[in-house]
Amino acid sequence: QTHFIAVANQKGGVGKTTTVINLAASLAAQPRKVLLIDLDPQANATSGLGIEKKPGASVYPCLINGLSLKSKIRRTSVRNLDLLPSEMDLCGAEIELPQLENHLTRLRDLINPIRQSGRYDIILCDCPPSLGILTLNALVAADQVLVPSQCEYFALEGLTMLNRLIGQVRDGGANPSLTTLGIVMTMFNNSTRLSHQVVDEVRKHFGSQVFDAVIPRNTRLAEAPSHGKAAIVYDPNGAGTAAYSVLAEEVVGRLGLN
Amino acid sequence: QTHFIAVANQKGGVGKTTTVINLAASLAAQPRKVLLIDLDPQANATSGLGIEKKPGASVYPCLINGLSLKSKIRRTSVRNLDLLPSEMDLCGAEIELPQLENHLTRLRDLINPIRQSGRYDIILCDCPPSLGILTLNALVAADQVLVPSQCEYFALEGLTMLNRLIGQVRDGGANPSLTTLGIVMTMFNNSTRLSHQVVDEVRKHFGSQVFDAVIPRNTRLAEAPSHGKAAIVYDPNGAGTAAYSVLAEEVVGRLGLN
Ligand SMILES: Nc1ncnc2c1ncn2[C@@H]1O[C@H](COP(=O)(O)OP(=O)(O)OP(=O)(O)O)[C@@H](O)[C@H]1O
Ligand SMILES: Nc1ncnc2c1ncn2[C@@H]1O[C@H](COP(=O)(O)OP(=O)(O)OP(=O)(O)O)[C@@H](O)[C@H]1O
Ligand SMILES: [Mg+2]
Ligand SMILES: [Mg+2]
Repeated sequence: QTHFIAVANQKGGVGKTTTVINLAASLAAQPRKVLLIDLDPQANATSGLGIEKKPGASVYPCLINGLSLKSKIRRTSVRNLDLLPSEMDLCGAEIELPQLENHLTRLRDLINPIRQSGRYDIILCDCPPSLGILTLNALVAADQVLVPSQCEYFALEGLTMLNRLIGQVRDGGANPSLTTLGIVMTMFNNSTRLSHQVVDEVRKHFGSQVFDAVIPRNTRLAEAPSHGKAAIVYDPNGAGTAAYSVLAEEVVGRLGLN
Repeated sequence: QTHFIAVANQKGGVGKTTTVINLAASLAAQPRKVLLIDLDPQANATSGLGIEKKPGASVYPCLINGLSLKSKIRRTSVRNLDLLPSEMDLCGAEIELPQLENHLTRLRDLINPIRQSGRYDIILCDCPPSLGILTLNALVAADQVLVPSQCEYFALEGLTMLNRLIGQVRDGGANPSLTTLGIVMTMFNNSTRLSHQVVDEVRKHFGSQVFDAVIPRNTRLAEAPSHGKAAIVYDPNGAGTAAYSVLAEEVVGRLGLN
């Protein structure tokens, strides 16, 4: 069975891409077979893994014309981790997709053959910072949603909005089995009162949905993408890498994988 | 004459809202008469100024039905600073607006009467982290674009994409006089090599477009919104507040205001 996890939050800069790359790399090291889908036109997950952004190489032509995704899958430098890259064309999807038939289920239908092939244990999908058509496609295709959230005030405000949308996708029938896998607190700064206040507030509201693992603010995590590497490769003994390995263990536990 | 400045960057979490709130408050203190438009469905600028998010209170009904914006304008606790608030309904605009006539010029046409009234010296518009229909409306209505950018690798990548879009809006005829007012580097951390590298890289590529003023990473800037206050009120003598006052001086200089 393949688990499809959408990593989403419409609040910008909360650590979606950093979480997707480093969680994927940690899961691949367990080892699990992982596919990372970059559904953000910014293509940060693509460049963060050292893959060149090439026009035509993204899922865009598949979403619009129904072409198979298989030919777009790339190997990365991380063993057991493949990538469906993104590039600029994907920008066009936000305007063009809504005008097509079945515009909400296109990604789901494209992914189904890959799911059935059993080639991957886990699919992780990086979403753009919006609740537009690309994020909606990911929520309809996904089994679960993983929500990274910064330990800051503005990020706190956005969680209710996202939870409401997840409920609408589930209860509205577009994806009746969609659940929230959990909320992971990121960029935690132990020396600021704000970080502690926000984490307490999120745990108060969302209880056990919040992962125990908390990702610290750690410069090496921000440096790694400029070298095209996951932190597990760039800074194998760092605090950021360790936190993502702990998160990977917790994710596997919540998915019921051995 | 009223200057309309769109504060935009599709990269998430780069400090757009923090810049809009604190630049607006610094300009209002000069004093200038300032209108802040919150065009982001997350409504962070609205809550960051202590204004309640009420359904129906945003520009959304005006964009869709052509109602006058005048009735939506709210006073804030900052003298000389008014706000056009946002709320959840604005989410609907991303899907509904593209299906309407003149969907790119709706904000421009709504703003024109306010511009002509001469009531404000400067209009600042906070944009969501995407290049969707709301940001496009702001770019078509604006005279200039102010681009906040974090001192981090992923933010660097997004600048070229945004520059290309600004060029398309100008050269494609939607807004022939649109120019970039400047790029302001935010969340600069003096003790990391990454911050210095990114600032050097941006100055190398974009030269004099980059403001001299650099906004430091400063916790008080992140705390202020949870009190519904601009930093100039919450932390009047802080480094963040000082940096935004310097930026306000530079903005006024570039606009050619006395
Ligand atoms: N734990 C961390 N410690 C330090 N820096 C981090 C951490 N996590 C992410 N960053 C940095 O913070 C910035 C925002 O993170 P990232 O780009 O992953 O967020 P995002 O949610 O994917 O953004 P967007 O909304 O634009 O897609 C990046 O420059 C990233 O390198
Ligand atoms: N100079 C700064 N120092 C410290 N924290 C900052 C600074 N500027 C912004 N922040 C914090 O960083 C986070 C991101 O900033 P902000 O929300 O203003 O960015 P944004 O670009 O408007 O995000 P979005 O893309 O979601 O609209 C917020 O929690 C904010 O409080
Ligand atoms: Mg991202
Ligand atoms: Mg914002």
